[in-house]
Amino acid sequence: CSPESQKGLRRYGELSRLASETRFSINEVEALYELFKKLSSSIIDDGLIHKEELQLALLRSPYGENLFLDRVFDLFDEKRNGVIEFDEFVHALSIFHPHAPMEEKSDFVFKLYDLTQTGFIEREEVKQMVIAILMESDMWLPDNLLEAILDKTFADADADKDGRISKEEWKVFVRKHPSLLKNMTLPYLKDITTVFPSFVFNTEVED
Amino acid sequence: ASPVTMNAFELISKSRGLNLATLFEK
Repeated sequence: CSPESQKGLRRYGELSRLASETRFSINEVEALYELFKKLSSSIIDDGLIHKEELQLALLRSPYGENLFLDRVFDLFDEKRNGVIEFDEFVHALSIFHPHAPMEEKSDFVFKLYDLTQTGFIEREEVKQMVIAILMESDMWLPDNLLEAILDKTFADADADKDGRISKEEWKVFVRKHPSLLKNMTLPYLKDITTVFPSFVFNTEVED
Repeated sequence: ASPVTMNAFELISKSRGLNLATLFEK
């Protein structure tokens, strides 16, 4: 057993574990590794995705603040150690798979919007997010209009009228407005081996 | 839709920070 073949076996074990934990096949996990390599070497080539690298990929600039990018990063970073490792990347993207259940997608978005992680989406949090999206788009709304948007949203989503949206209320709300989960499905993930065909040069298995 | 008829989450979901499809663009 040469060191090279031992390394290959270890890698195969890792790939097969990730495939069993997610909706991806081994070849698809390998194709995702091509994407991961690209993202994790864009600023610091250390095999980890730093927040600035995710920001560069999504916003085309590593500088500046973006509340939503921070939240996405935090949810990908399962171990909460400030970087996204490959297994965390594959786990999170699995939720964006077209075959992932809506319930999983809905839970992910709920956690994303529950900024202070209280188990509820509070009105103040929604206000903060609306202000953030307005700033991102260089838009401004007078406070009365902003409050009107919040009133309308909570009249629709906050069934028990306690000023916050519970996970159950959120589930009902997204069922009424499925477009709110549109971002949570990435059709590319169904054809990831075609999007990153170069994985075949490093593959451990031939499907 | 105008902002008044739009619910807050529709607005929020337009953030570029939430559009992960960008990761796959070459």
